Amino acid sequence: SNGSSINWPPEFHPGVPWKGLQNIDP
Amino acid sequence: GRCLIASTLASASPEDQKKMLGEWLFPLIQALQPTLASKITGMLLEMDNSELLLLLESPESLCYKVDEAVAVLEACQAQQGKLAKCII
Repeated sequence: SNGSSINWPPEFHPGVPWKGLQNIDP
Repeated sequence: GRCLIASTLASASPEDQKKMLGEWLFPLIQALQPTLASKITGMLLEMDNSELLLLLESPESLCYKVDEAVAVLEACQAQQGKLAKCII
């Protein structure tokens, strides 16, 4: 029911800065 | 050892901590799930760092978590597939 789940999960690639935290509100 | 990992993490910013944990976890996950490693690592990085450290120490726990993540991912992709069909 949550539309934002379409792009979930964020992918991790070695050597690339991790952007996953930007999707999580503190 | 764990002390080195913990002290390295402690000196890094929260974003760098997740990146480091990802760099350490990725090859282990890749050995278990070569094609889904990027997504599974991304999923697991949403967990607490303390739990991720435990996974690094325990191959059995990591294996269990990876299996769990694959099941969640497949269920999610099945849902997305249905949604895509609805849109079409």
